[in-house]
Amino acid sequence: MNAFRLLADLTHLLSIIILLVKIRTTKSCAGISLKTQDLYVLVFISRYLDLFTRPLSLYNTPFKLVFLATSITIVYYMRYHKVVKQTYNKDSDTFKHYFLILPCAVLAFFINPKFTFIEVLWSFSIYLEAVAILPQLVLLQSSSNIDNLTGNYVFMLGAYRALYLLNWIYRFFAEDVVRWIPWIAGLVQTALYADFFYYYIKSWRNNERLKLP
Amino acid sequence: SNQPLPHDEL
Repeated sequence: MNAFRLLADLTHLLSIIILLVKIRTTKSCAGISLKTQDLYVLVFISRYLDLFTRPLSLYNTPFKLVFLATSITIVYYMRYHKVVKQTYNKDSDTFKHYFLILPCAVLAFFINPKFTFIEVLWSFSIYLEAVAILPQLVLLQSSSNIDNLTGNYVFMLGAYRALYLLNWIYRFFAEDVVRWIPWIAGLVQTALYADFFYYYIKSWRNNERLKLP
Repeated sequence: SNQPLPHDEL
């Protein structure tokens, strides 16, 4: 465990809390992509199958349970809550996210640490997480005004994986740990946020509304 | 060893 990793996991948790607060307090999921949320449920389920097979960890296990529970809750709200589901931008959330699942599955089939059920699914979840934000970024581009909570949610979500990159650099030098799969996927994931980060920081510094081109 | 590293991260 190192400070980068701890900060990264807390940032990830914060992003989910911000989203839950937004949905619960405003009773609205306007600007949130249900497709991205669906993909995150798939990411967490395929990654945390080892909850039951590997020894529990005082740190990881609670986080895994919280990530699973919150991501499923968010999808439930957006799909079934009578008030919230009306606010979902169904016609703007148009990214064909199913086209993301198959390539990640095929890639995981061929590139994984070990050809076992758990390892292939784990690789699948790493690859899928890298691209899961795409529907959300596409939806933000078509949103006329992005509310602060949504902007902060996406920013924290991007920041957490950037902090993981620092954690991996630290672990490479301090613990001589090398993990190509999450490293490359994490780089791709963070790179996808590049232009969002640029516009987010610009709007924050000029104290103006966040607007993506 | 080609044992995959344990998934000690989230």
